[in-house]
Amino acid sequence: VSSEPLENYMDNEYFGTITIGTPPQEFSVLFDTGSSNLWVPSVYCSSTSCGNHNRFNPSASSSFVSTSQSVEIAYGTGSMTGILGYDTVNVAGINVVNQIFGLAETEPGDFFYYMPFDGILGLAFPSISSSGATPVFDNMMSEGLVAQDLFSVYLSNNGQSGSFVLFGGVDSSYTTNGISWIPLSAETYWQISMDRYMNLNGEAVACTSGCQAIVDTGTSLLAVPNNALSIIQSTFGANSNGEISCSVASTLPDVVFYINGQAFPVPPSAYVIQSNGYCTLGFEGIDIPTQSGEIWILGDIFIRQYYVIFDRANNMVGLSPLS
Amino acid sequence: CFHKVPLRKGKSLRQTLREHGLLERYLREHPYNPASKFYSSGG
Repeated sequence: VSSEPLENYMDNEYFGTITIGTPPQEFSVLFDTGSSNLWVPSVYCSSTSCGNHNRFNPSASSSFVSTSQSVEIAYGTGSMTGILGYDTVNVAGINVVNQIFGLAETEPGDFFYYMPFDGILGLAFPSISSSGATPVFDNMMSEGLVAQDLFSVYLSNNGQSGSFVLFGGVDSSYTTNGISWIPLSAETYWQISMDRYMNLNGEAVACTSGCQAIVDTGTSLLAVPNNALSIIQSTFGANSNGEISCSVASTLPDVVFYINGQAFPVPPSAYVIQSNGYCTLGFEGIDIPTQSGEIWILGDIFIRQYYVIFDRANNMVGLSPLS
Repeated sequence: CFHKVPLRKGKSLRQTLREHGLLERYLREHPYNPASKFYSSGG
């Protein structure tokens, strides 16, 4: 049984469209560099909640091949369950034949009705893929469907339009400020080694002896270890909910992530979230036990500042400043 | 020869639940844990 948790996707806002099957059935999916499986709801899920989403109908696809292997998609205290199957998946005009994916059959409760996307397309490494299912991009590479074994992500800073995932290439119009290449420290997630995190006035306040960072389009905020979160909130004068005075938000300096000897700043316009008259730091606490040290997650707040190239050929992440 | 998927920005689940007055109940029944996907994947 493979497992794909959903509850940590509650802040994600960027979705794209893929099709599965012959003739094609359309789905809105989250392109997630923090996981490796593809799954969508299926017609076997007949509840009202599933009815609000596109559901894959295997019997309507002439290219579908079933399996008896089950899949479980954890969702808070409940879970979606389903089966694995194979079919043709079309992503950005690329036809990936015999792509394995999960077909969700049951759903956990009424909340799923409001989930803004139908499924998830994981873009991390096969080593973390549930059930050993080959990720979509691995099939693209092995079948020679992409010109280069890399993909890149641009998230528009205003968040309204222009965002994209580009398969097989780098759009040079987004790299005019140069590309910093960072070697991966693990071939699991898109994981890199971070030297330190500097806050306000150039003071190293967290990750002071180095730590690990994951570049994750499936995380919205900057997720940091809880002990680091306390320090960061303290240095900003924020309360335990991360709230700060909106009157000072625009006067705050950049926070800086030092990676591979280079500085990657994030301005307050990116890391302060204004909503309903309140200002909140875009940091959240996360503790992941690991043998390789504490883990930080660089989510959409970070990615909106950099055009990110995920290079499978060289196991590197490329970051190009967008401003 | 680019293969580009445009991404659109929509309301997050949190935003929608808040608008429907369901966020508190959701968080009570499903404690938010951004680490959960990293636990389960075995990475």
